[in-house]
Amino acid sequence: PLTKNCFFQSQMLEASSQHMPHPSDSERLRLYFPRNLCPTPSYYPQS
Amino acid sequence: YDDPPGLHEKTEYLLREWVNMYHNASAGRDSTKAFTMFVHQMNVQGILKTDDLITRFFRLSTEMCTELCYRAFSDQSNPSPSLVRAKCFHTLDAYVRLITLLVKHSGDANNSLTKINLLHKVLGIVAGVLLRDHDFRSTEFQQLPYHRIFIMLFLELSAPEQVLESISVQVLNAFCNTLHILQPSKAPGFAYAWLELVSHRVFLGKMLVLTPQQRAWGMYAQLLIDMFKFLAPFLRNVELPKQIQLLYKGTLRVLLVLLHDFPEFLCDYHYGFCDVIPPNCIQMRNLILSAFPRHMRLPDPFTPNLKVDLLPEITQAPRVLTNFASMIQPANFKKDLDSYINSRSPVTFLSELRSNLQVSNEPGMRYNIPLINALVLYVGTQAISHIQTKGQAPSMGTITHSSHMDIFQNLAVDLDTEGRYLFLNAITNQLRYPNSHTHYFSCTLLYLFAEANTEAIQEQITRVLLERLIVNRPHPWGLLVTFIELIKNPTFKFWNHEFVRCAPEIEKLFDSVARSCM
Amino acid sequence: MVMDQFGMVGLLTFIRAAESDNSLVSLALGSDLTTLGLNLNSPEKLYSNFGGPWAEQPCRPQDIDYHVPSEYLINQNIRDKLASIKLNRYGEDLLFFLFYMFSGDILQLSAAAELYSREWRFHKDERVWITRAPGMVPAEKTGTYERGTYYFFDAANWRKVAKEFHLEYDRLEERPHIPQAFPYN
Repeated sequence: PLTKNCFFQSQMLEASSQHMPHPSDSERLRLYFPRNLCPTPSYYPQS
Repeated sequence: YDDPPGLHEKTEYLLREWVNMYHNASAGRDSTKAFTMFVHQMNVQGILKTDDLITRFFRLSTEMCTELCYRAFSDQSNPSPSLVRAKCFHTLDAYVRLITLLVKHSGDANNSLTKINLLHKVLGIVAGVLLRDHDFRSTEFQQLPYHRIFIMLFLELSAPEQVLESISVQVLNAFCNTLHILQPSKAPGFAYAWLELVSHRVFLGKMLVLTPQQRAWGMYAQLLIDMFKFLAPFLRNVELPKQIQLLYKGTLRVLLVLLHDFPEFLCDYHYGFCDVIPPNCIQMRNLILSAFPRHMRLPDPFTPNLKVDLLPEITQAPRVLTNFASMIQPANFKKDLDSYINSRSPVTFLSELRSNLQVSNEPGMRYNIPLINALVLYVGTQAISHIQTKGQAPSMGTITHSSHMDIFQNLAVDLDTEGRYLFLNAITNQLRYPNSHTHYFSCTLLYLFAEANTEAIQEQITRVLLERLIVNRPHPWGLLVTFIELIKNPTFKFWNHEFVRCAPEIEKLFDSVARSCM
Repeated sequence: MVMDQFGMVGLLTFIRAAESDNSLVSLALGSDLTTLGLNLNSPEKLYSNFGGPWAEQPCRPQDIDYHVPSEYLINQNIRDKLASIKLNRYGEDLLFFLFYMFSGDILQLSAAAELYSREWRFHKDERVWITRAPGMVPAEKTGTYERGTYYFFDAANWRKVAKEFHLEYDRLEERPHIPQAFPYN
């Protein structure tokens, strides 16, 4: 059975999954060409 | 913290000053001009007078920076996450630059000790503020400011500069220490950012490629074990809510990059990883066990009449960088084990073996899994050495009638189904790429199947192999070779057993594997 | 047979339970690891542009910070003095560059919209930009298709290539829609 601490950990994880790290968090601040991720049509080149 | 009166105001004033100077066009290359002026201001304010004051200054500064971020998060006039981030990074990046410059310029240019000591201090302070914030705010805790400070500080200290390159291993060590302190079990609210930091491309490159003689591999292995330990209870209990699934899937991605780019790293540390990954977490374990050295070309396991014992690598022992022998405790048990291996005495050793491995009567928790894993690998490696000192190589003929095989056969017969499952898992965890361990344990598993005195033993050997084969790829080479031998070689009369046909799905599975073999 | 969770019946029970409980599948049968956005057959190292544990794609070249002299970096104070990004001022070459380099980003859509306004059309099956060759009228034209000579933009060789083509109008993308997103600045 999961311990009480496991439930606490799962709760904390659940809360922090609401504000996941964003790729730009690990990148230098882009003042001119910032990332503006958005869904583009699947038939566009994706990478 | 009994901060001296006025220190909070001084710190706030200095921090604000620095942020403005950092962003000012006259800050100069890498803010060095601004830094020269600012250090003078810190001196005037007496901040650099004592170690204690410097420590307080960094704690207060870290708290102020994170506080500013929490205010930005809650500021409703800022709907855009991008704008909130820009606002936070405006201050955090300036603070990181200040730390970087203080580390780079503390002490003489070639006095790396003061630099590293200061870095350890600052990382420890940021970690302390994070843990306190994590406990205080609980589910309101936000990882962003701490993630930003750690990653930008790491990237700044990874710049290609002479003064930094001379302390690069110590910098890695300092960050690994900090990440170990902040491991997911200790700060679950920081777990996603933690894995992002641990798997950042620059961090991977520094830890696994650029540091000479693989000196950082052990530190990196420890960080992965920290993650596996955190996931273990959830995976073992198959409690996979979305937030755990996300972390599990992210960990799989990181392991895939390691399997593709650094298979030798996974080969060297597979033992420690499999010791903490729960037995039912099959695909992740298969992924680790599938790693093989890049120079090696594996023969197709389905090759008809594959002569495994003629492969050149099959007599070479793989590197196992975990000291598994030291994990066989207590000392008198290890002494009796060595004595039995050498002289088959004390004769009571075998009858007491099971009780030495059992830790409770709680179903599913009865056995000390790391002890079983260590015992199996230790006895197996002793057996291989023993066989090789006689000028022979492990084979179905040379592994029998030995104290080592006595121990394995005793475990196969004497353990209950749970213990035997764990014991057989420990053996199967050694079925990897062509090496002497893979060959010895493959022969051992097949020998235990052939010599089994009950069908339950044969059924559980089949179960342990099958559950590893039915999961999605990758599959370790040694696992495939062993299973193919089991179902093809008529000596084992595999197809006669009732458990082969216990259900349509199972029968279909065996038939499909058999067809791919034939 | 072994009747508890440690034999064949135990495995079978788990497999059957996994068929109805998605959270079990990822453990019982594992997932297809080739669908995690990593090119596992790549001859190159993956780590150097690894997008991170949550990324479905590797990093794009412009996502990776290189240690460049700080003078190359845009300082906060001169940001506002720089001309803002106006795609209608740029040549086709730059528009195609932005379209192919900024996949999954507002810029890709913005470049597509600007190309559309310059009479380029994105063919959803050929997955390529085409436009009528100047001065060439279609050899055949109906309500649903036309046939004639067109310029294809060949991104691999980065040039326009003239081609005879049977063009079904419904295979052309409509004017790209740019979602209202929060600009960084």
